[in-house]
Amino acid sequence: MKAYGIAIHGGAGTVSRAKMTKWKAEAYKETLKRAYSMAYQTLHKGGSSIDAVIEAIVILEDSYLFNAGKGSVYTHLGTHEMDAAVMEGKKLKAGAVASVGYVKNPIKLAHTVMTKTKHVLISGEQATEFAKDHNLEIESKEYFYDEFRYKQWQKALMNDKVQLDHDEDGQKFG
Amino acid sequence: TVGAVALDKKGNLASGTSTGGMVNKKYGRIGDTPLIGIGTYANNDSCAISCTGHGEFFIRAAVAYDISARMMYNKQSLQEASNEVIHKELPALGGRGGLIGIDKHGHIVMPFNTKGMYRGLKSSKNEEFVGIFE
Repeated sequence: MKAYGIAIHGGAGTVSRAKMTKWKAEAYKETLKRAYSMAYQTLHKGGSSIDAVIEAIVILEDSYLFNAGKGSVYTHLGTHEMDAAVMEGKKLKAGAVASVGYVKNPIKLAHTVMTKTKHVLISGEQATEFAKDHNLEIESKEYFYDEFRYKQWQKALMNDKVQLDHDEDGQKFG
Repeated sequence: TVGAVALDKKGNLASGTSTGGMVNKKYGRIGDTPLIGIGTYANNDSCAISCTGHGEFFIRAAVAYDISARMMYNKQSLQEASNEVIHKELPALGGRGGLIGIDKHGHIVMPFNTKGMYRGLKSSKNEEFVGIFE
């Protein structure tokens, strides 16, 4: 029988073991495990690799723990500019979005670009409008608020430093 | 940044990546995530790749397509190609980060040159793993 499988990541960075408390590590691992387990079930039942990829990423986007979707970091202006992309290996079909705000699941928007347009990459406010036109979930500013991320932004503002979001003091991976 | 790569029962590969970008980002800066062939790539003839890390370096090294091309034209394995890019090419530019990849045989790689990378996998070969550090 042909092999099948899924791998996922939640970002790479420089947080030290000392700063990764046991409960925080457990929280991250539990969310990662849920994401790849759900996606694996889709594959096991004969589902497509693109559906499994989107399913896993939606679970991670919906968690405040990771820098995507709900847990996205703040820009210099205090907004959220999210990017996402999907690609199928069979016919090299691809869809991507850049600098979109308020879209709950940017990966679903990237997939909509791939399946509903002749484009590969769209960006900015018009991409957010495109999401509304295709009935994708749009969330409020409050939905994207996270105390930790907010403080991270305030600290970066003071140093006026652009940083990967899981650097040392960030305690999270990029 | 989060990402996933998958191989299904029909032998099709797929890749996806999603990110909130960088803290305190200005000027409309965009990283590697939405750039096909750089942060996200899939080709049934080689592999599916999703990257995370300092996007500017991944863009300059055209990471995801580079790994696919090494496999297709240089006959490198996914393991060889991804290790070379993550542990030699990128650091030579000063780039930090990691990636996940899967090939058409279901081999999975998760190399990174930072202290840690949130990652996990499950395959029909009874492989399962979740980790943060080395």
